[in-house]
Amino acid sequence: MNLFRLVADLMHLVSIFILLLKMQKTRSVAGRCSRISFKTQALYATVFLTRYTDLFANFQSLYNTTMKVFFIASSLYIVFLMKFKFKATNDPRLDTFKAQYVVGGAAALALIVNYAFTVQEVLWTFSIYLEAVAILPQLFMLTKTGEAEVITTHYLFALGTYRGLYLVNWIYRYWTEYYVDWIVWIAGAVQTGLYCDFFYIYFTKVLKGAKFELP
Amino acid sequence: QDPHAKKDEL
Repeated sequence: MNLFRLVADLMHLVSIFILLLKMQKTRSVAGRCSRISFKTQALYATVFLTRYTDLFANFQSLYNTTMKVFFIASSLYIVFLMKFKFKATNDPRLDTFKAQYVVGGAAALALIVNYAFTVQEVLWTFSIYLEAVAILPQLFMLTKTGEAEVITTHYLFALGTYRGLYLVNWIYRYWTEYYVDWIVWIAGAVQTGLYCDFFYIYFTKVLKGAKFELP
Repeated sequence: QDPHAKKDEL
């Protein structure tokens, strides 16, 4: 564990808490579109469920296990809230990204490009590829509405920072322990790249107090 | 060697 990875994981936690906070806030203005993509959240739940199949078999540390349990539990809880509790505030007409294509694409690629052709390893690889593109429905929704609430932009910023710090962590680990993981690196680079446009607008507008609006 | 055994990142 290094500082980059620790802060990255903490930013990931922060992003989930921001999302839960936003959903609590949304409840008080029921009927209004929450502007959170259900598809993205469902994809994240799928990512965690397929990645942590080693939850009971592969013990790394208490930290590792606790985080895995938290990510699985919180992602399922968020999906549950959006699907049942706050169903009225979720507008599927804005959530139109074709998620089945990225699921299919990630599954096909995981079957072809993996480290070992075993059920667990292919599921893990699938989760890596799927996580790389899981934010697309959310970003697509943002493009469609052309604007976002401040709290939604903070959520995306926390997620993007978490990904960016993982890139730094890999460079650090390569030099300090000769750690190499091409599948994770390339998928991670693609994932971080997806946030570039968002980061630009976040820094030039939201942090200066302006509304998040697409040009 | 099981490639999964050494995976320590989340």
